[in-house]
Amino acid sequence: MATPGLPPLPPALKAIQHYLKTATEHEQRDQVVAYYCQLYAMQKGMTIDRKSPDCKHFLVSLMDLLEKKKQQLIDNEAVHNEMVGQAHVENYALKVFLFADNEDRAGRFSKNVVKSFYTAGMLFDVLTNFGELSDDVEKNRKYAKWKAAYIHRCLKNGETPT
Amino acid sequence: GSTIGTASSTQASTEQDELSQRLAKLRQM
Repeated sequence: MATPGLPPLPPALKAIQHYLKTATEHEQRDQVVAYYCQLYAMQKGMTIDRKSPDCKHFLVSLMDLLEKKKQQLIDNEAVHNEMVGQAHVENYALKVFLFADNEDRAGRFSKNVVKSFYTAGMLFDVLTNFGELSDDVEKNRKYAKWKAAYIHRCLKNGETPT
Repeated sequence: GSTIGTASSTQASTEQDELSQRLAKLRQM
């Protein structure tokens, strides 16, 4: 899924695709989450490749989008104050994680649970925008990613997760 | 050849700095 307003993602930047997709999915639901997902994608993209013409073109366009968005969200403190933003993203990520965890513990396995664990794992990644993760967040990040992969594998193979 | 190479790297380096500068500015806005 391409991000509206951005050129096609160059193959070299495939690693940031899911963060951009999560941002697009949250554009209507939670603009703060969407903004910080794109900021994370920007920073990660810059470490991967910002020299080749197609990557540079993409990253400059993403930067234009972020600057524009920050101007538009002038009254949103969570976007303009990163400490408030961090608390916002962390609360949201935890909410998604707890939903998936509760479903999992109740034995209700579905694609939705896989997606929630997966999204929570990515949102915990996004929290590295704000510095080193706490031990608890780091633990949840690893657990969410492992659970998403595990339940996905079970569903695919017709097995019941344990 | 080497002069062109040097010019290109200098240009690339300046452009990289611009992206980093914009990122730093964005996060301070």
